[in-house]
Amino acid sequence: MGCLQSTGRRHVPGHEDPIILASQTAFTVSEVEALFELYKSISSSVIDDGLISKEEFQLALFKNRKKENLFANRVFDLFDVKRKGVIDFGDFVRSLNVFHPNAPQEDKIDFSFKLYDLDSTGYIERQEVKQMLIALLCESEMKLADETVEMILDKTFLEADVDQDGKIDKSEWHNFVIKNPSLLKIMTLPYLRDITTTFPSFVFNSEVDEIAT
Amino acid sequence: KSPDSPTLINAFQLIGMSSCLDLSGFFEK
Repeated sequence: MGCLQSTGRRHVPGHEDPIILASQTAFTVSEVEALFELYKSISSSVIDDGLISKEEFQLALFKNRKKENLFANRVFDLFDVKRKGVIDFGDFVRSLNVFHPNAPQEDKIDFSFKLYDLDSTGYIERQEVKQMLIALLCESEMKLADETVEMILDKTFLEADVDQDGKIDKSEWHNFVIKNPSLLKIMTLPYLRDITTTFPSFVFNSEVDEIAT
Repeated sequence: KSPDSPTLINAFQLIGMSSCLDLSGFFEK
């Protein structure tokens, strides 16, 4: 009988080889393994089934499973790449990869476009932006008169919607973000540079012979 | 009504202030 405790990683649904995931992302093998430590804690926080449910996702983000929010739902849906209603490890790593400080800016622009294209029509429509503004106002308890919201929308669409058809297409979004780079701030997580020090226990559970740096 | 007011923030700058779009919660223990 061995005294080392097995993590049972091979039995985690959707668990993909860290070497392959590292080859497809900006993460090193060690960082993928450190992310697995984070993944394990999130995916076992409500039901220990090796998958992240929406409830577990929200609990990890807000420490509160009851918080229903338009943005949190949208981010979850984008992480749920295979549209299964849950996030597996491959989804988790590939989605977080977009938030890596070294990820290509184009990937960040694409992800942010999908985030704001709430109904996935390929356009960010004015009514979607208004819906998100109203959600933000509710969340922050900030009060803005409807007329002010409309003025903000007018100004935004005047700048972003170059052909003035009432919706922002991908190319218009790209140009708008290039002119307003602060819009991509939410798309970078500096924490992702330090995940091996945040989750050092990965070294005890590593499945690769030599830890890549 | 002055849609060109230089002080007016754009809608996406405002939306980006949502705490629900900040994924750093994953890393804060």
